[in-house]
Amino acid sequence: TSASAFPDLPPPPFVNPWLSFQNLSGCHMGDERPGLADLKDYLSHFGYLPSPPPFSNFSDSFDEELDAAIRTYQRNFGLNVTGTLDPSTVDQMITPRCGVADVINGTSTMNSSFTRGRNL
Amino acid sequence: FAYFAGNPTWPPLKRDLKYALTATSNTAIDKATLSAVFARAFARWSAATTLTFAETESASDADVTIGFYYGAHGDGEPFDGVLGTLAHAFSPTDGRFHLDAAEAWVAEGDVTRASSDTAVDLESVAVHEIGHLLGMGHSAVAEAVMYPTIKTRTRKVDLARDDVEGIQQLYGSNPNFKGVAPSTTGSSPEMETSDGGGGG
Repeated sequence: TSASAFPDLPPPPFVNPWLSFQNLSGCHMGDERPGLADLKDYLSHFGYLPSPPPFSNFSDSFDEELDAAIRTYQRNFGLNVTGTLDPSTVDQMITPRCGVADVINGTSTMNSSFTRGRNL
Repeated sequence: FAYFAGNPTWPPLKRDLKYALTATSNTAIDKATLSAVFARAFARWSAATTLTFAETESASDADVTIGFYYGAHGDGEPFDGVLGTLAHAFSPTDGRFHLDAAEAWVAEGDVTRASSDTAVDLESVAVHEIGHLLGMGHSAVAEAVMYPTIKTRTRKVDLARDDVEGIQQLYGSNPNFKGVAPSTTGSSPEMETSDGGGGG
């Protein structure tokens, strides 16, 4: 069906795949909150967490690894290093960005002389 | 600034690179406008280094290929629709540069005055991704073009001192380079942005 058949269709809805992270604002270590697994996927994609083992998924637990990943993220982006999902950290995370990873294996950062891992 | 693992670069005998716009059917932006935007973006890196860039019509003749794609597009890094991930590019000497066709790309006019809340400046993203194509990683310096994020309705196309130092360590300096713009020296981050032009 051609688009011209529906001339009054509204524009596509505003979409941001990371907008749901706003629901996690205020989370800190020890919390269990639906959506934390998605945040872990995000942090894994950009190199702040290792990928989950094959055939398993991330949990919704705010564990030590997530705390450390968030601290690295906050350090890289010049945020207060709190380890919690404070509003400024969430705002930074939902900002549109390049798909190339920042860090791999938690051993190097944007401040270092090279970025390890994927060459994408 | 940062580099990829092993500091991959284009080899010394490869300083005059060719690029091709190979997948443009997924964008409404006309070819002439795209050519102009990418020419300006490449010129910003060329001005600082010994590299030159020229567009070619032939993908087989190109060192760099540029395309707009929706969702999964065969490289294991699917795009995610409006906002989120905007684009990605591979390190030397791969040469692939992919943009998310779902974005509200702005190629002409003042992006800071764009009516869409999701408008993204094409040239700004192009300058960033070209940095990856040349071997630059992400920078923690907020005013650098190699900073990983960019807000909607924002234009950031001038190389900052951090970008220039990084690329010149890889490829040497263009003797005619006039230095970085005053607003991008590193002391006072400045970008052209709309009022409240947040990332959504």
